[in-house]
Amino acid sequence: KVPDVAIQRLSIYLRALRKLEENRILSSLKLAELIGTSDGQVRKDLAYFGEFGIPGQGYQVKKLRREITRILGLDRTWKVALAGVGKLGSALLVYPGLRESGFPIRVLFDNDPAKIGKVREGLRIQSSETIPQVVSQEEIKIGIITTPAEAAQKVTNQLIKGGVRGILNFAPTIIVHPSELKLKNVDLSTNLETLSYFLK
Amino acid sequence: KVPDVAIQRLSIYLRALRKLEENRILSSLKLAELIGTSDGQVRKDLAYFGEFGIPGQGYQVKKLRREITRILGLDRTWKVALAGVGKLGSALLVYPGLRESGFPIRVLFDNDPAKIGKVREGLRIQSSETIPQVVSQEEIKIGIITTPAEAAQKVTNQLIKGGVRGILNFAPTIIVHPSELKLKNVDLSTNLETLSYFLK
Ligand SMILES: NC(=O)c1ccc[n+]([C@@H]2O[C@H](COP(=O)([O-])OP(=O)(O)OC[C@H]3O[C@@H](n4cnc5c(N)ncnc54)[C@H](O)[C@@H]3O)[C@@H](O)[C@H]2O)c1
Ligand SMILES: NC(=O)c1ccc[n+]([C@@H]2O[C@H](COP(=O)([O-])OP(=O)(O)OC[C@H]3O[C@@H](n4cnc5c(N)ncnc54)[C@H](O)[C@@H]3O)[C@@H](O)[C@H]2O)c1
Repeated sequence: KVPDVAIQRLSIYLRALRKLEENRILSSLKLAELIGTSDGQVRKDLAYFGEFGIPGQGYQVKKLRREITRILGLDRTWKVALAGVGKLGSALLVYPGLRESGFPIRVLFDNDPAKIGKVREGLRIQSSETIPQVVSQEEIKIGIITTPAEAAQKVTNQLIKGGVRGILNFAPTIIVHPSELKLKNVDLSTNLETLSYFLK
Repeated sequence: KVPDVAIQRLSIYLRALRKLEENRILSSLKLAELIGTSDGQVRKDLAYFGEFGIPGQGYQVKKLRREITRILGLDRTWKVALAGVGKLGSALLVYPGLRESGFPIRVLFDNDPAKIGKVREGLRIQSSETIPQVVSQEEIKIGIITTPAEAAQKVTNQLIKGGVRGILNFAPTIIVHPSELKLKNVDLSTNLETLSYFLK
Protein backbone atom coordinates (compact mmCIF):
# COMPACT_ATOMS: atom_id res chain seq x y z
CA LYS A 1 0.00 0.00 0.00
CA VAL A 2 1.36 3.41 -0.98
CA PRO A 3 1.52 5.91 1.94
CA ASP A 4 -0.57 9.09 1.48
CA VAL A 5 2.56 11.24 1.91
CA ALA A 6 4.16 9.59 -1.15
CA ILE A 7 1.05 10.40 -3.22
CA GLN A 8 1.17 14.00 -1.94
CA ARG A 9 4.84 14.25 -2.94
CA LEU A 10 3.92 12.94 -6.41
CA SER A 11 1.59 15.92 -6.74
CA ILE A 12 4.43 18.23 -5.71
CA TYR A 13 6.82 16.61 -8.23
CA LEU A 14 4.21 17.20 -10.91
CA ARG A 15 3.92 20.88 -10.01
CA ALA A 16 7.72 21.24 -10.29
CA LEU A 17 7.82 19.31 -13.59
CA ARG A 18 5.16 21.56 -15.10
CA LYS A 19 7.57 24.49 -14.82
CA LEU A 20 10.38 22.73 -16.73
CA GLU A 21 11.25 22.46 -20.42
CA GLU A 22 9.51 19.35 -21.79
CA ASN A 23 12.40 17.73 -23.64
CA ARG A 24 14.85 18.02 -20.78
CA ILE A 25 16.35 14.91 -19.14
CA LEU A 26 16.24 15.26 -15.37
CA SER A 27 18.17 13.30 -12.75
CA SER A 28 16.43 12.20 -9.55
CA LEU A 29 18.97 14.37 -7.72
CA LYS A 30 17.87 17.47 -9.67
CA LEU A 31 14.19 16.70 -9.09
CA ALA A 32 14.97 16.22 -5.37
CA GLU A 33 16.69 19.64 -5.25
CA LEU A 34 13.68 21.30 -6.91
CA ILE A 35 11.33 20.20 -4.18
CA GLY A 36 13.69 20.14 -1.22
CA THR A 37 13.92 16.41 -0.60
CA SER A 38 16.60 13.74 -1.11
CA ASP A 39 17.60 11.78 -4.20
CA GLY A 40 16.78 8.55 -2.39
CA GLN A 41 13.29 9.79 -1.46
CA VAL A 42 12.49 10.62 -5.11
CA ARG A 43 13.53 7.16 -6.28
CA LYS A 44 11.68 5.44 -3.46
CA ASP A 45 8.50 7.47 -4.18
CA LEU A 46 8.53 6.78 -7.91
CA ALA A 47 9.34 3.09 -7.39
CA TYR A 48 5.89 2.65 -5.73
CA PHE A 49 4.34 3.39 -9.11
CA GLY A 50 6.60 1.67 -11.63
CA GLU A 51 9.80 2.07 -13.67
CA PHE A 52 10.12 5.54 -15.19
CA GLY A 53 13.66 6.72 -15.84
CA ILE A 54 16.44 5.54 -18.14
CA PRO A 55 18.97 3.98 -15.73
CA GLY A 56 22.11 6.09 -15.49
CA GLN A 57 20.51 8.96 -17.41
CA GLY A 58 17.38 10.15 -15.60
CA TYR A 59 13.82 11.01 -16.50
CA GLN A 60 12.50 12.74 -19.58
CA VAL A 61 10.36 15.61 -18.24
CA LYS A 62 7.54 15.19 -20.77
CA LYS A 63 7.29 11.45 -20.18
CA LEU A 64 7.44 11.66 -16.37
CA ARG A 65 4.84 14.43 -16.38
CA ARG A 66 2.51 12.30 -18.48
CA GLU A 67 3.04 9.27 -16.25
CA ILE A 68 2.38 11.13 -12.98
CA THR A 69 -0.67 12.84 -14.53
CA ARG A 70 -2.06 9.40 -15.36
CA ILE A 71 -1.18 7.91 -11.94
CA LEU A 72 -2.90 10.77 -10.08
CA GLY A 73 -5.99 10.45 -12.30
CA LEU A 74 -5.51 13.99 -13.68
CA ASP A 75 -5.99 12.97 -17.29
CA ARG A 76 -9.64 13.85 -16.85
CA THR A 77 -11.74 16.56 -15.17
CA TRP A 78 -13.37 15.86 -11.79
CA LYS A 79 -16.56 17.83 -11.24
CA VAL A 80 -16.90 18.92 -7.62
CA ALA A 81 -19.92 19.59 -5.39
CA LEU A 82 -19.51 22.24 -2.68
CA ALA A 83 -21.80 22.13 0.38
CA GLY A 84 -21.93 25.23 2.59
CA VAL A 85 -21.69 28.47 0.63
CA GLY A 86 -20.48 30.64 3.50
CA LYS A 87 -17.26 32.67 3.92
CA LEU A 88 -14.84 29.80 3.29
CA GLY A 89 -17.00 28.15 0.61
CA SER A 90 -17.29 31.47 -1.23
CA ALA A 91 -13.50 31.99 -1.16
CA LEU A 92 -13.01 28.49 -2.62
CA LEU A 93 -15.68 29.14 -5.24
CA VAL A 94 -13.83 32.12 -6.72
CA TYR A 95 -10.38 30.53 -6.40
CA PRO A 96 -9.05 29.96 -9.95
CA GLY A 97 -6.69 27.19 -8.70
CA LEU A 98 -9.52 24.66 -8.48
CA ARG A 99 -10.64 24.85 -12.10
CA GLU A 100 -7.01 25.15 -13.30
CA SER A 101 -5.99 21.91 -11.61
CA GLY A 102 -9.00 20.05 -13.07
CA PHE A 103 -11.43 20.22 -10.14
CA PRO A 104 -14.10 22.73 -11.20
CA ILE A 105 -16.92 23.32 -8.72
CA ARG A 106 -20.11 22.49 -10.64
CA VAL A 107 -22.84 22.31 -7.99
CA LEU A 108 -23.52 24.39 -4.88
CA PHE A 109 -25.59 23.40 -1.84
CA ASP A 110 -26.75 25.26 1.23
CA ASN A 111 -29.61 24.92 3.72
CA ASP A 112 -30.15 28.65 4.34
CA PRO A 113 -33.47 29.65 2.70
CA ALA A 114 -32.01 33.13 2.08
CA LYS A 115 -29.26 31.57 -0.08
CA ILE A 116 -31.12 28.76 -1.89
CA GLY A 117 -31.95 29.85 -5.45
CA LYS A 118 -29.33 32.61 -5.53
CA VAL A 119 -26.69 32.42 -8.29
CA ARG A 120 -22.97 32.54 -7.48
CA GLU A 121 -20.28 32.33 -10.20
CA GLY A 122 -22.96 31.19 -12.65
CA LEU A 123 -24.17 28.38 -10.37
CA ARG A 124 -27.56 28.27 -8.65
CA ILE A 125 -27.41 27.37 -4.95
CA GLN A 126 -29.55 24.30 -4.36
CA SER A 127 -31.08 22.99 -1.16
CA SER A 128 -28.83 20.50 0.59
CA GLU A 129 -31.88 18.24 0.87
CA THR A 130 -31.42 17.55 -2.88
CA ILE A 131 -27.74 16.50 -2.58
CA PRO A 132 -28.29 12.74 -3.27
CA GLN A 133 -30.35 13.29 -6.45
CA VAL A 134 -28.32 16.15 -7.90
CA VAL A 135 -24.82 14.68 -7.37
CA SER A 136 -26.03 11.39 -8.80
CA GLN A 137 -27.59 13.04 -11.90
CA GLU A 138 -24.45 15.14 -12.46
CA GLU A 139 -22.20 12.09 -11.82
CA ILE A 140 -20.15 14.00 -9.26
CA LYS A 141 -17.52 11.94 -7.43
CA ILE A 142 -15.84 14.60 -5.24
CA GLY A 143 -17.42 16.79 -2.57
CA ILE A 144 -16.05 19.72 -0.54
CA ILE A 145 -17.64 20.36 2.86
CA THR A 146 -17.56 23.94 4.16
CA THR A 147 -20.58 23.75 6.46
CA PRO A 148 -20.51 24.23 10.24
CA ALA A 149 -19.15 21.21 12.12
CA GLU A 150 -22.57 20.01 13.30
CA ALA A 151 -23.87 19.69 9.71
CA ALA A 152 -20.83 17.88 8.28
CA GLN A 153 -21.87 14.31 9.13
CA LYS A 154 -25.35 14.70 7.63
CA VAL A 155 -23.93 16.28 4.46
CA THR A 156 -21.37 13.46 4.19
CA ASN A 157 -24.15 10.85 4.34
CA GLN A 158 -26.09 12.72 1.66
CA LEU A 159 -23.03 12.96 -0.61
CA ILE A 160 -22.29 9.23 -0.20
CA LYS A 161 -25.92 8.41 -1.02
CA GLY A 162 -25.54 10.36 -4.29
CA GLY A 163 -22.43 8.36 -5.27
CA VAL A 164 -19.64 10.72 -4.17
CA ARG A 165 -16.47 8.72 -3.40
CA GLY A 166 -14.03 11.40 -2.20
CA ILE A 167 -14.55 14.26 0.26
CA LEU A 168 -12.39 17.21 1.28
CA ASN A 169 -13.70 18.28 4.68
CA PHE A 170 -12.95 21.71 6.18
CA ALA A 171 -15.32 21.39 9.16
CA PRO A 172 -13.42 20.71 12.44
CA THR A 173 -15.13 17.47 13.36
CA ILE A 174 -14.70 13.69 13.11
CA ILE A 175 -16.76 12.23 10.28
CA VAL A 176 -17.77 8.57 10.44
CA HIS A 177 -17.69 7.01 6.97
CA PRO A 178 -17.44 3.67 5.18
CA SER A 179 -13.92 2.68 4.19
CA GLU A 180 -14.77 2.96 0.46
CA LEU A 181 -15.08 6.72 0.88
CA LYS A 182 -11.75 8.55 0.76
CA LEU A 183 -11.89 11.49 3.18
CA LYS A 184 -9.24 14.19 3.60
CA ASN A 185 -9.59 16.65 6.46
CA VAL A 186 -8.17 20.14 6.20
CA ASP A 187 -8.14 21.18 9.82
CA LEU A 188 -6.82 24.62 10.64
CA SER A 189 -6.73 24.15 14.42
CA THR A 190 -4.91 20.83 14.20
CA ASN A 191 -2.29 22.37 11.92
CA LEU A 192 -1.78 25.29 14.29
CA GLU A 193 -1.68 23.02 17.34
CA THR A 194 1.05 20.98 15.66
CA LEU A 195 3.01 24.21 15.31
CA SER A 196 2.55 25.20 18.96
CA TYR A 197 3.68 21.70 20.02
CA PHE A 198 7.05 22.34 18.37
CA LEU A 199 7.37 25.99 19.39
CA LYS A 200 6.57 25.64 23.10
CA LYS B 1 11.03 11.45 17.47
CA VAL B 2 7.21 11.73 17.59
CA PRO B 3 5.56 11.49 14.13
CA ASP B 4 3.51 14.55 13.08
CA VAL B 5 0.41 12.38 12.65
CA ALA B 6 0.54 11.40 16.35
CA ILE B 7 0.67 15.08 17.33
CA GLN B 8 -2.27 15.77 15.03
CA ARG B 9 -4.23 12.94 16.66
CA LEU B 10 -3.45 14.41 20.08
CA SER B 11 -5.18 17.59 18.95
CA ILE B 12 -8.20 15.53 17.85
CA TYR B 13 -8.29 13.65 21.19
CA LEU B 14 -8.31 17.05 22.92
CA ARG B 15 -11.24 18.24 20.85
CA ALA B 16 -13.19 15.10 21.79
CA LEU B 17 -12.23 15.40 25.48
CA ARG B 18 -13.45 19.01 25.58
CA LYS B 19 -16.98 17.77 24.91
CA LEU B 20 -17.01 15.31 27.82
CA GLU B 21 -17.89 15.65 31.52
CA GLU B 22 -14.70 16.55 33.40
CA ASN B 23 -14.86 14.03 36.24
CA ARG B 24 -15.52 11.07 34.02
CA ILE B 25 -13.07 8.15 33.82
CA LEU B 26 -12.53 7.15 30.20
CA SER B 27 -11.02 3.94 28.84
CA SER B 28 -8.66 4.10 25.85
CA LEU B 29 -11.24 1.99 24.02
CA LYS B 30 -13.94 4.64 24.60
CA LEU B 31 -11.62 7.44 23.51
CA ALA B 32 -10.74 5.42 20.41
CA GLU B 33 -14.44 5.00 19.56
CA LEU B 34 -15.03 8.76 19.91
CA ILE B 35 -12.49 9.61 17.25
CA GLY B 36 -12.77 6.55 15.04
CA THR B 37 -9.44 4.89 15.72
CA SER B 38 -8.31 1.78 17.60
CA ASP B 39 -7.64 1.19 21.29
CA GLY B 40 -4.03 0.25 20.49
CA GLN B 41 -3.49 3.46 18.50
CA VAL B 42 -4.68 5.62 21.43
CA ARG B 43 -2.30 3.90 23.85
CA LYS B 44 0.59 4.06 21.40
CA ASP B 45 -0.04 7.78 20.75
CA LEU B 46 -0.24 8.72 24.41
CA ALA B 47 2.80 6.60 25.29
CA TYR B 48 4.97 8.96 23.18
CA PHE B 49 4.23 11.67 25.71
CA GLY B 50 4.32 9.89 29.08
CA GLU B 51 2.20 7.85 31.51
CA PHE B 52 -1.36 9.21 31.86
CA GLY B 53 -3.99 6.70 32.83
CA ILE B 54 -4.58 4.59 35.92
CA PRO B 55 -3.75 1.04 34.75
CA GLY B 56 -6.87 -1.08 34.49
CA GLN B 57 -9.16 1.91 35.02
CA GLY B 58 -8.55 4.47 32.30
CA TYR B 59 -8.00 8.22 32.09
CA GLN B 60 -9.64 10.97 34.11
CA VAL B 61 -11.01 13.41 31.48
CA LYS B 62 -9.99 16.57 33.38
CA LYS B 63 -6.44 15.34 33.98
CA LEU B 64 -5.91 14.06 30.42
CA ARG B 65 -7.26 17.31 28.98
CA ARG B 66 -4.86 19.32 31.14
CA GLU B 67 -1.91 17.10 30.15
CA ILE B 68 -2.60 17.27 26.39
CA THR B 69 -3.16 21.04 26.62
CA ARG B 70 0.28 21.38 28.22
CA ILE B 71 1.96 19.00 25.71
CA LEU B 72 0.54 20.91 22.72
CA GLY B 73 1.63 24.24 24.22
CA LEU B 74 -1.99 25.43 24.45
CA ASP B 75 -1.67 26.68 28.03
CA ARG B 76 -0.85 30.07 26.53
CA THR B 77 -2.00 32.31 23.68
CA TRP B 78 0.01 32.44 20.45
CA LYS B 79 -0.29 35.75 18.61
CA VAL B 80 -0.36 35.24 14.85
CA ALA B 81 0.79 37.44 11.94
CA LEU B 82 -1.16 37.11 8.68
CA ALA B 83 0.52 38.10 5.39
CA GLY B 84 -1.69 38.56 2.33
CA VAL B 85 -5.08 40.08 3.16
CA GLY B 86 -6.90 38.81 0.07
CA LYS B 87 -9.93 36.52 -0.28
CA LEU B 88 -8.54 33.61 1.75
CA GLY B 89 -6.74 35.82 4.28
CA SER B 90 -9.94 37.80 4.85
CA ALA B 91 -11.97 34.59 5.43
CA LEU B 92 -9.38 33.44 8.01
CA LEU B 93 -9.39 36.86 9.66
CA VAL B 94 -13.11 36.71 10.45
CA TYR B 95 -13.07 33.02 11.40
CA PRO B 96 -13.87 32.80 15.14
CA GLY B 97 -12.15 29.37 15.37
CA LEU B 98 -8.67 30.94 15.38
CA ARG B 99 -9.16 33.16 18.44
CA GLU B 100 -11.17 30.44 20.22
CA SER B 101 -8.36 27.90 19.91
CA GLY B 102 -5.78 30.38 21.21
CA PHE B 103 -4.31 31.67 17.93
CA PRO B 104 -5.65 35.20 17.54
CA ILE B 105 -4.46 37.09 14.47
CA ARG B 106 -2.81 40.26 15.83
CA VAL B 107 -0.97 41.77 12.85
CA LEU B 108 -1.87 42.07 9.17
CA PHE B 109 0.51 42.60 6.24
CA ASP B 110 -0.01 43.26 2.57
CA ASN B 111 2.00 44.88 -0.24
CA ASP B 112 -0.94 46.43 -2.12
CA PRO B 113 -0.81 50.23 -1.63
CA ALA B 114 -4.61 50.30 -1.84
CA LYS B 115 -4.83 48.03 1.23
CA ILE B 116 -1.96 49.31 3.39
CA GLY B 117 -3.31 51.56 6.17
CA LYS B 118 -6.86 50.20 5.94
CA VAL B 119 -8.37 48.70 9.09
CA ARG B 120 -9.89 45.19 9.08
CA GLU B 121 -11.38 43.59 12.23
CA GLY B 122 -9.76 46.37 14.29
CA LEU B 123 -6.28 45.75 12.83
CA ARG B 124 -4.42 48.17 10.55
CA ILE B 125 -2.91 46.54 7.46
CA GLN B 126 0.83 47.23 7.43
CA SER B 127 3.30 47.11 4.57
CA SER B 128 4.94 43.71 4.23
CA GLU B 129 8.27 45.56 4.06
CA THR B 130 7.90 46.11 7.82
CA ILE B 131 7.37 42.41 8.66
CA PRO B 132 10.77 41.85 10.39
CA GLN B 133 10.46 44.88 12.72
CA VAL B 134 6.78 44.50 13.57
CA VAL B 135 6.76 40.75 14.31
CA SER B 136 9.88 41.17 16.43
CA GLN B 137 8.39 44.11 18.42
CA GLU B 138 5.12 42.21 18.92
CA GLU B 139 7.01 38.99 19.80
CA ILE B 140 5.01 36.99 17.25
CA LYS B 141 6.12 33.38 16.80
CA ILE B 142 3.53 32.10 14.27
CA GLY B 143 2.82 33.37 10.76
CA ILE B 144 0.09 32.50 8.25
CA ILE B 145 0.89 33.03 4.56
CA THR B 146 -2.04 33.75 2.23
CA THR B 147 -0.13 35.63 -0.47
CA PRO B 148 0.21 34.52 -4.10
CA ALA B 149 2.72 31.69 -4.59
CA GLU B 150 5.44 33.92 -6.02
CA ALA B 151 5.52 36.11 -2.88
CA ALA B 152 5.56 33.27 -0.34
CA GLN B 153 9.34 32.71 -0.20
CA LYS B 154 10.11 36.41 0.33
CA VAL B 155 7.45 36.70 3.05
CA THR B 156 8.84 33.57 4.75
CA ASN B 157 12.32 35.10 4.84
CA GLN B 158 10.90 38.32 6.32
CA LEU B 159 8.95 36.40 8.99
CA ILE B 160 12.04 34.36 9.96
CA LYS B 161 14.09 37.58 10.20
CA GLY B 162 11.52 38.92 12.68
CA GLY B 163 11.78 35.84 14.88
CA VAL B 164 8.77 33.80 13.70
CA ARG B 165 9.40 30.09 14.32
CA GLY B 166 6.28 28.43 12.86
CA ILE B 167 4.47 29.07 9.58
CA LEU B 168 1.18 27.83 8.15
CA ASN B 169 1.48 28.27 4.38
CA PHE B 170 -1.54 28.28 2.06
CA ALA B 171 0.35 29.29 -1.10
CA PRO B 172 0.84 26.35 -3.49
CA THR B 173 4.62 26.47 -3.70
CA ILE B 174 7.74 24.90 -2.16
CA ILE B 175 9.30 27.12 0.49
CA VAL B 176 13.00 26.73 1.30
CA HIS B 177 13.60 27.25 5.03
CA PRO B 178 16.09 26.49 7.80
CA SER B 179 15.32 23.33 9.78
CA GLU B 180 14.60 25.36 12.96
CA LEU B 181 11.49 26.79 11.29
CA LYS B 182 8.47 24.50 11.54
CA LEU B 183 6.44 24.85 8.32
CA LYS B 184 3.03 23.30 7.65
CA ASN B 185 1.61 23.51 4.14
CA VAL B 186 -2.13 23.51 3.56
CA ASP B 187 -2.30 22.68 -0.12
CA LEU B 188 -5.73 22.40 -1.69
CA SER B 189 -4.52 20.96 -5.01
CA THR B 190 -2.38 18.29 -3.36
CA ASN B 191 -5.33 17.24 -1.20
CA LEU B 192 -7.63 17.01 -4.21
CA GLU B 193 -5.00 15.17 -6.27
CA THR B 194 -4.68 12.61 -3.50
CA LEU B 195 -8.44 12.07 -3.78
CA SER B 196 -8.35 11.65 -7.58
CA TYR B 197 -5.50 9.12 -7.18
CA PHE B 198 -7.81 6.89 -5.16
CA LEU B 199 -10.95 7.51 -7.21
CA LYS B 200 -9.54 6.90 -10.68
N1 LIG C 1 -13.70 30.74 7.51
C1 LIG C 1 -12.56 30.18 7.67
O1 LIG C 1 -11.53 30.80 7.45
C2 LIG C 1 -12.44 28.75 8.13
C3 LIG C 1 -11.18 28.27 8.36
C4 LIG C 1 -11.07 26.97 8.73
C5 LIG C 1 -12.19 26.18 8.89
N2 LIG C 1 -13.40 26.66 8.68
C6 LIG C 1 -14.54 25.78 8.84
O2 LIG C 1 -15.24 25.78 7.59
C7 LIG C 1 -16.63 25.73 7.84
C8 LIG C 1 -17.28 26.94 7.22
O3 LIG C 1 -16.82 28.10 7.83
P1 LIG C 1 -17.36 29.54 7.41
O4 LIG C 1 -16.49 30.53 8.09
O5 LIG C 1 -17.44 29.61 5.93
O6 LIG C 1 -18.83 29.51 8.03
P2 LIG C 1 -20.14 30.26 7.53
O7 LIG C 1 -21.09 30.24 8.64
O8 LIG C 1 -19.76 31.55 6.88
O9 LIG C 1 -20.68 29.27 6.36
C9 LIG C 1 -21.31 28.04 6.61
C10 LIG C 1 -22.35 27.81 5.52
O10 LIG C 1 -22.86 26.47 5.65
C11 LIG C 1 -24.26 26.51 5.47
N3 LIG C 1 -24.88 25.32 6.03
C12 LIG C 1 -25.23 25.06 7.31
N4 LIG C 1 -25.75 23.82 7.41
C13 LIG C 1 -25.74 23.29 6.15
C14 LIG C 1 -26.18 22.05 5.61
N5 LIG C 1 -26.76 21.10 6.33
N6 LIG C 1 -26.01 21.84 4.29
C15 LIG C 1 -25.44 22.80 3.49
N7 LIG C 1 -25.03 23.99 3.97
C16 LIG C 1 -25.18 24.23 5.27
C17 LIG C 1 -24.68 27.82 6.11
O11 LIG C 1 -25.97 28.22 5.68
C18 LIG C 1 -23.57 28.75 5.64
O12 LIG C 1 -23.85 29.31 4.37
C19 LIG C 1 -16.81 25.66 9.36
O13 LIG C 1 -16.93 24.33 9.74
C20 LIG C 1 -15.51 26.23 9.90
O14 LIG C 1 -15.20 25.72 11.16
C21 LIG C 1 -13.56 27.94 8.30
N1 LIG D 1 -8.93 31.57 -2.21
C1 LIG D 1 -8.89 30.30 -1.93
O1 LIG D 1 -9.91 29.66 -1.70
C2 LIG D 1 -7.58 29.58 -1.86
C3 LIG D 1 -7.61 28.22 -1.66
C4 LIG D 1 -6.42 27.57 -1.57
C5 LIG D 1 -5.22 28.24 -1.70
N2 LIG D 1 -5.19 29.55 -1.93
C6 LIG D 1 -3.92 30.20 -2.01
O2 LIG D 1 -3.89 31.22 -1.04
C7 LIG D 1 -3.22 32.37 -1.54
C8 LIG D 1 -4.15 33.55 -1.48
O3 LIG D 1 -5.24 33.32 -2.34
P1 LIG D 1 -6.40 34.43 -2.51
O4 LIG D 1 -7.47 33.76 -3.27
O5 LIG D 1 -6.72 35.00 -1.18
O6 LIG D 1 -5.63 35.50 -3.38
P2 LIG D 1 -5.84 37.08 -3.41
O7 LIG D 1 -5.20 37.57 -4.66
O8 LIG D 1 -7.27 37.40 -3.17
O9 LIG D 1 -4.99 37.62 -2.15
C9 LIG D 1 -3.60 37.68 -2.12
C10 LIG D 1 -3.17 38.88 -1.27
O10 LIG D 1 -1.76 38.83 -1.07
C11 LIG D 1 -1.26 40.14 -1.21
N3 LIG D 1 0.17 40.09 -1.48
C12 LIG D 1 0.82 39.91 -2.67
N4 LIG D 1 2.17 39.93 -2.47
C13 LIG D 1 2.38 40.14 -1.14
C14 LIG D 1 3.55 40.30 -0.33
N5 LIG D 1 4.79 40.23 -0.83
N6 LIG D 1 3.39 40.49 0.99
C15 LIG D 1 2.14 40.57 1.54
N7 LIG D 1 1.00 40.46 0.82
C16 LIG D 1 1.11 40.24 -0.50
C17 LIG D 1 -2.10 40.75 -2.31
O11 LIG D 1 -2.01 42.16 -2.32
C18 LIG D 1 -3.48 40.21 -1.93
O12 LIG D 1 -4.13 41.06 -1.01
C19 LIG D 1 -2.76 32.01 -2.94
O13 LIG D 1 -1.45 31.55 -2.89
C20 LIG D 1 -3.68 30.88 -3.33
O14 LIG D 1 -3.10 30.02 -4.28
C21 LIG D 1 -6.37 30.24 -2.00
